Amino acid sequence: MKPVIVVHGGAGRIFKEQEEGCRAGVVRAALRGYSVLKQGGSAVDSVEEAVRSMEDDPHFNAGCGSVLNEKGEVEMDAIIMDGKNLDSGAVSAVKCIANPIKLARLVMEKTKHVLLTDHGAHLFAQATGVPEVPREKLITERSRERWKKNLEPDSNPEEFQKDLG
Amino acid sequence: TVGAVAVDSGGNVACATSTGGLSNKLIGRVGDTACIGSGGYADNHFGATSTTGHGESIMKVVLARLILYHMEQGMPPEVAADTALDYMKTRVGGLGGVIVVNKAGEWAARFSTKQMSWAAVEDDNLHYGIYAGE
Repeated sequence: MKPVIVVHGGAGRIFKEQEEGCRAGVVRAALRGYSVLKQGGSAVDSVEEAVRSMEDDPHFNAGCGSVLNEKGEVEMDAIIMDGKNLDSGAVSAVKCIANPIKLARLVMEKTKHVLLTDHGAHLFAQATGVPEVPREKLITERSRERWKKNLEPDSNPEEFQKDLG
Repeated sequence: TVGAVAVDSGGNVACATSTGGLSNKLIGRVGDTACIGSGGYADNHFGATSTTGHGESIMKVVLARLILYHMEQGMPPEVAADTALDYMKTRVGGLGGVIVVNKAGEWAARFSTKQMSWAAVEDDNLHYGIYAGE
């Protein structure tokens, strides 16, 4: 069986000035995931590696570069699934974790559960030795500007995002 | 949102999806990403998929599992992806994008939005794009 990996960096609007960074980011992620496969790594290892790469890339809405909620905070979700045995792990509303996909994988491998959220996910991260990062480290200037713009009285972020996915 | 699907040399498939969610969302809002069958699904019997787009719409049609259902019915990845995205658009008015791989290693990157950044590597060949048709 020849290994294959496919990645996406989101279906939201990509402004012209962001295009090259997004192209480079998805190519880098795909190659990193493919490298895992070429070395005999599993599909699960491969997709985690690829997603971690994009979580660390501020061009994308995940990890560092995540958009902000109404309070100007980062709240991230992630899921991972192994097709071999239908094992799955997910986290939601996590705040100070650089790579939520890693935490999702730990949920899959270290618990009997499928999804941990918010405070429980935070406690689980602590218990499994996943380091916390300062929340500011996940916030980019672009995310902050977008958040501020959406708070303006005449803005309509829902309408703006409606046709963008 | 970012995501990945893969099939390894043993024929096993997997998916992963991660997101910061929706800009200026309500505190506590959870979208499709963390929901199994919506943000992603993987089953060696059929394939794997990761989704992105309007989360509430994706959850309403359980998009990732819907695509695998279509593949279970015999559709190739590209047709299954387009059929499911079209259903989401017509049924609940939602737009989005998906990446899909089946157990044979056939793959697709499809979207009903104007753009989706994606890349794929198969047999040491790299493919990538942002706009439809790339």
